[in-house]
Amino acid sequence: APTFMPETESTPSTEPQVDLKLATEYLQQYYNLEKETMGRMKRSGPSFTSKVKDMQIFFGLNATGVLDSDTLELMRSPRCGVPDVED
Amino acid sequence: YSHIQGTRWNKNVITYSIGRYTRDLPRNTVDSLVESAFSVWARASSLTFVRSHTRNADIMVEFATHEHGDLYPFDGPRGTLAHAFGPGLGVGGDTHFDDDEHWTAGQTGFNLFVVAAHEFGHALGLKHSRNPQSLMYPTYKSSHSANLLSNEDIANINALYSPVRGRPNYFPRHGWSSQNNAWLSGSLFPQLMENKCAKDLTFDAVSTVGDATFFFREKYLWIKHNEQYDIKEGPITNFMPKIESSIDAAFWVPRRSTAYLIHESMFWTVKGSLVKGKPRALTHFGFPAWVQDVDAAVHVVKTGRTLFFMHDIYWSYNENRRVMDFGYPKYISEDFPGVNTTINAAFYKEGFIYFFIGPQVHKYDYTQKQVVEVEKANSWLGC
Repeated sequence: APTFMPETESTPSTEPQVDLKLATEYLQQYYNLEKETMGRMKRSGPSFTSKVKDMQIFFGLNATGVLDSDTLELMRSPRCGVPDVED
Repeated sequence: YSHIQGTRWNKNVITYSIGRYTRDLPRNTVDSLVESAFSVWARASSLTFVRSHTRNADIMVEFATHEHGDLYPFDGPRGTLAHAFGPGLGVGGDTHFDDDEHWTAGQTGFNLFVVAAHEFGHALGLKHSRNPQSLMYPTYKSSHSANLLSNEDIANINALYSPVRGRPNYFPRHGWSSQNNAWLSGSLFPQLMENKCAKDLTFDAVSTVGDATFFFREKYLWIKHNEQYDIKEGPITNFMPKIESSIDAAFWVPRRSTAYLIHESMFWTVKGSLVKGKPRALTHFGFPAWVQDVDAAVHVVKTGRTLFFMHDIYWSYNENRRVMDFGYPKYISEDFPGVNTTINAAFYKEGFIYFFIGPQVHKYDYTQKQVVEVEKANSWLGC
């Protein structure tokens, strides 16, 4: 009988949002990204992009500032909770 | 602690205590894995770690989930595995593990030994490294080379904690090379060894080899033939050129007329007086990967078992079936009443195990399960 797979259906439509939330929390915890008081974090905001670059440089990835698949995969890796940069 | 070069402890002897345990592993296994993780740094530096059972140790080790009282809540399975605070009073040095993870001593789940060694690097003042080969690399890796620490890690910890000047060193295998120990090398060495009857003489390993008894200390060797006290002595390399290191543990299996000499995570096989082939890894006996060295080893002819002692635990290896017995490691003190401290060397003869502990030898009756006599270690050299 056909099997209903809700995750498969929902992932594509929310993935950018999920990625952005993951990346934002990651950069806030490990790269001192300031928490935005109002409104949502923009992928293209100057501080967000520069923090993505910081993280890409730290891990030796292409420092594009863009949330590409390598960057997201690394953000999903289990890791130590101590920040990578001075607090 | 000090802020002069980033935070570090202002002392070389640091205490730790384990508060809340995980249910993923037996308590004594958690104890041993944590101790081994500290030993990684002790071996590479002049630091010493002492276990305490109070809550005011320098480094408190805890397993906790989500919000656990330090403003840095954990996040459930995966994600953040653990964190540690740099040296300091109060929460300084404290190390927390996310108990929503599955903690193991092997390849599955998250290996507690590996993660703990990383976090203790932070507790000592180290930061994350960009070098994927470094233990201080931020993301978890389940497989590591036998040497957990990269050269960078070793350089960084010794940049923070310079060796303690002028402190005599009796156990250089804890990371001190004999070079910085004038009285063991250079002009004094022969003189000391000639004085083999020194009151506080201790041995690293003692074993039968053929019809003689070998006593190892540092890179020096005494050989006693049968019970005569005309003892040959000299650097180990004089007798076994292939062996250029000290020996931590040694045992003799009469049935094979073979001796096994262990140094850190490697061992040599000796037949007659010849060292056979190349050294092999301790994992040959079936140890878990986190076992990097043993304190003592002894083969008990009566049971066909070889016992390996490390800190306060021991393993039992079945020489007939060539497998490690199930249910090990176990506490030494539980199975060997009266033997409740680290063992330097062990020697089996006619139903007795002789535990060399510091300058003393505790004669243990294997059948009666009790220590029946204590004598001086140097009496074995006829002193």
